[in-house]
Amino acid sequence: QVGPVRSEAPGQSLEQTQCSLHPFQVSFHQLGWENWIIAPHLYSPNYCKGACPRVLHSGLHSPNHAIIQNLINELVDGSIPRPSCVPYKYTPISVLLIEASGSILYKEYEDMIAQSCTCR
Amino acid sequence: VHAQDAVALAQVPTLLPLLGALLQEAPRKSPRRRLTRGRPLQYMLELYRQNADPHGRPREKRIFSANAVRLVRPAGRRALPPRGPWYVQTLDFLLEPNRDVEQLVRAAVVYRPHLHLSRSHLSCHVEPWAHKSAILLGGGSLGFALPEAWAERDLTNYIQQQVWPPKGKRVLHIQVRCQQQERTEVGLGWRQALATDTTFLVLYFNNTFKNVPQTGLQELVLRNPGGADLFSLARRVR
Repeated sequence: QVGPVRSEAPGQSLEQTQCSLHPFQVSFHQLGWENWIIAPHLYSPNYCKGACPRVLHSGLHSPNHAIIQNLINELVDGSIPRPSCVPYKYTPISVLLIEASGSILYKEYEDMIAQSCTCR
Repeated sequence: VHAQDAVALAQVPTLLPLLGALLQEAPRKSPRRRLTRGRPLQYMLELYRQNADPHGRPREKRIFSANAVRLVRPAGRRALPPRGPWYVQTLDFLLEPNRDVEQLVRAAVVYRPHLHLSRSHLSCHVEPWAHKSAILLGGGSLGFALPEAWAERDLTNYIQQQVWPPKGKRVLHIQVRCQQQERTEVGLGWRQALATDTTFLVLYFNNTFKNVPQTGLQELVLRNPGGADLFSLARRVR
């Protein structure tokens, strides 16, 4: 038995509220790191935001647990939240920086840019 | 600094590996202006441009099989008196690896094979300065496409076998030998020409955080009751 479909918030389209990747850019100056990070000047970590749908389509790559948690929220206990919208895949970023010793370092940092989102 | 803050800062590398690594690498104060320009920086910017796009995303076709490259400047230099057409100086490079997270995959000395002075020019090459008779050079994979006017000598085997210390510091001695090309007066300018960032060491690493132990939140709460506020910890680091 499946409960009634919940309507989305008034005035907001499904696209606006559903879990999705949002572009976001920050400068290393804003982070206070411009003294030692030479390149790049801008960093685009992006972020995931939005509600997780009741039916988790395959494009969201949700694990079985998320499907069960949705069912629990709907059928058993409404105080158990729906799955959260979080990053699924990341990409690295290459940084050129000056070390404390005065050496110049090129370095790739893993998992620095959100590339897609999931509900889990 | 309050004692509590000091304790919190000491825990940062364990709790937040990324911030820990960044704190280790960040200079205590703003880098001197000379570091933010000059030939070494131009060299590394070229390396960066070949391996990452303007947004910092690594290019799909990686030029070298390493995820970190460090340019090391000489910590000391000694110029020998000229002998005939030969102008020689010895450079000392301080090696201080963190072998837990840095796996050396390639090492090379980068230098300028031709130095132009006002009335003459010198033709140069480099070699390790060691007492051992047989020095095994080479051994590294390809580096990146060198900017014009630069040359490099692969020292991967030599550094891995002779110099790379298990722990602590070691000094790599490199001799730069330059030969005068014309029978003209070189003058005193050769010392200055050799001293202005014409030779440096480039180390290629595979660098990982995976070996850094991570502490679970629960463990943190048990160890530090009432002080498990990661947010304020991160703010204090900032």
